Amino acid sequence: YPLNGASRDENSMELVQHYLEKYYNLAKEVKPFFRRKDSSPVVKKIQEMQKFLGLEVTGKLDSDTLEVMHKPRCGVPDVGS
Amino acid sequence: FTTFPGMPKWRKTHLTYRIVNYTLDLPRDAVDSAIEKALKVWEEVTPLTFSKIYEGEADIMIAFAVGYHGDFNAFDGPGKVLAHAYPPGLGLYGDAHFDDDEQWTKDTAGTNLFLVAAHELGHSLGLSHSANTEALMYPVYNPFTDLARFRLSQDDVNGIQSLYGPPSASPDEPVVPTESVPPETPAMCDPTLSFDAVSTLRGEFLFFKDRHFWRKSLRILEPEFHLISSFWPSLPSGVDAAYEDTSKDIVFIFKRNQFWAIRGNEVQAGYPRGIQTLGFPSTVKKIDAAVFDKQKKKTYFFVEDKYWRFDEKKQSMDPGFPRQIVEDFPGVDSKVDAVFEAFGFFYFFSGSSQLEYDPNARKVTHILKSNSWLNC
Repeated sequence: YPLNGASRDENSMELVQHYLEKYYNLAKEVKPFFRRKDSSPVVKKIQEMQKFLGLEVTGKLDSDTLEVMHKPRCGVPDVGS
Repeated sequence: FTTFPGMPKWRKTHLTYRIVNYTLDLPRDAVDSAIEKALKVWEEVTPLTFSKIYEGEADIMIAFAVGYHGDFNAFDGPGKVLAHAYPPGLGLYGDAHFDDDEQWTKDTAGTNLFLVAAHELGHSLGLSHSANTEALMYPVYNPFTDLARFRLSQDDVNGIQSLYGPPSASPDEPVVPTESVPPETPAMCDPTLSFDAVSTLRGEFLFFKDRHFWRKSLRILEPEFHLISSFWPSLPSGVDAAYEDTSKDIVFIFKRNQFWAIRGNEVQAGYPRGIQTLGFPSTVKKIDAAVFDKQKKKTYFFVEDKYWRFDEKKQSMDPGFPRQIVEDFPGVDSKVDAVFEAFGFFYFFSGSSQLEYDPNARKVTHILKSNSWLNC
């Protein structure tokens, strides 16, 4: 079985990618960068999400941010059409 | 708050909605009232009014679905996405979909349907999400919302009023209302409660007040509370009088010098008509109350301290009227707000009091509170 850390990390990366694509208009072509959380488009999108949701804008996937992203919500995007 | 790109909004203030299907998590009437309550949240701060239709295409189609449900926006099982809705427009636009993989509840033990519906209907009216964590339009569901004291945040009100403006008096009401505008929905058990009009309807009792009415069945303890417009969209609010002609299965509703005929949910074609068509002189500007006497097939119309008698068979006013109310209804000596007939008695409503009148004994047999029928 993969180490817990790795699978959890993998899961949260998928969650973040899906969340940013669905709610923050993260363009799908950014995919190659996604493996590196520190790629600037992704960081910018994480910061945009944290700002909108009233979280501390760190650009990092801290536990507060992940916690809010796991919460039930409306399916309508937060930005864009 | 934010609106959708291009700021789509409805170009009319009276909208229709239809609940296309129901979740099995709740009784149907609980779903009906959750949706009605959610619409009322927006109705109270805008000029918008809503009426429910039961078939065909409504402006706002409300549906429960799981997984893929035909709009390229599949639901995702329990949790995560609870529901979504589309901004104002034709077809799919304006519609609201609820994920039936959630456990919909009246409280917050599961996902509260009223709360999510109020949010989604905000989208159906043109609001997008708000970054204000206190706002109803904040995207993340808050299970700790105090439902008993739920109110829109100022951010929500600012947002919806940026699209539709504040509530306006309806065109046929004076800009500065002559009577005090009710601060909020009337309290059913307020001991000072008075009614605009009362009527029977197919064995039930309707108590009209401002924009709403209570519907009381003798078989069910608790009365229902509805917007008049949710049953009869073309009827005005603040009606003056109402009576049921049981021989025709029609309820006649009066406001100022006009009257409407309704059969069940349907307003009959050819109405409103002028009250002068019933034979009233032009000096009569409005009716205070009306009641149909099914024994005699006559209808009594009460106007200030006098009353007229209308022969429903001949369809004309009886000669020798108007007469003084108190002469023919001893003990009924104050202005009549409303009246209906039940169990062989006439119930006259005047302010917060109700007189039970026995037409055979020709006397008042009981004095009650006006809201005594509402199980207070």
